[in-house]
Amino acid sequence: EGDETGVMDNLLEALQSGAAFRDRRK
Amino acid sequence: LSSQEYVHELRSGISDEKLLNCLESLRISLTSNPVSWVNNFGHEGLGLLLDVLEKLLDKKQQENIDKKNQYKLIQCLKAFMNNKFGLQRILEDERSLLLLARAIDPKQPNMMTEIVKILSAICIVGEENILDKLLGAITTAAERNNRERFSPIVEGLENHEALQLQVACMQFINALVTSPYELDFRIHLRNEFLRSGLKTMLPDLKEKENDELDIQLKVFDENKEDDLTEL
Repeated sequence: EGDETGVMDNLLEALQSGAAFRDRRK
Repeated sequence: LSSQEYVHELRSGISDEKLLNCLESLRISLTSNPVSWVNNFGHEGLGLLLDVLEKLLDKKQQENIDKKNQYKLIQCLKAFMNNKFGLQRILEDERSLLLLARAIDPKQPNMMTEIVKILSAICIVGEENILDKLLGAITTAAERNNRERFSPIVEGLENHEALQLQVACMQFINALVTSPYELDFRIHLRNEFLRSGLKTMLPDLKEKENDELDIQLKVFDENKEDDLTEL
């Protein structure tokens, strides 16, 4: 079950670092 | 407590300090138990959590304990969403988006920080129609208070005492503005934020020279420039 947890944590990290937005523009 | 015992507790209509203790214990359980436990709780538990949140939001005069309960409940929802099942449940449930949007309150900076972060994540991860649902929820929530729909978010940005809230609000603005597939819609949302007060605030925010805030301001500027080029 380990790989199913931390979804929100990962999203928030990607948002905070700006990576989530860079991925979108690609 | 087992997941069913929490369901039973929430269904029994507990309030005030008893509710706060239950929610704090639930938050820890949602964080530390396996996904199967969260699934079991979620079948009935999510609806009950949303019922409690709605009840708190509907109170005309919120006491201090109500505000504490509301904040704790948001933390429970965040913990519930930290796996694929929980996140999917929230994404499918328009009521949850509306209640989260209604709970946005610039006078409660810590809670608002958590909510706009959650909504940003939903915006980024959701399918194509999630933006419409989210904007619908924000619009409905603002209409209840006779306000422009983006005013509370811009008001959160104005709180210079709460840097994390400012970062989270700028992040949410970026999540919303970069979401539409259509160029016209992206420009429309960006201009609406700028008209709602963001334009006058940007120079002050840039002067703060905070790394996390600078990342979000850069994202905002870069996307604006890209859209202008495309236009």
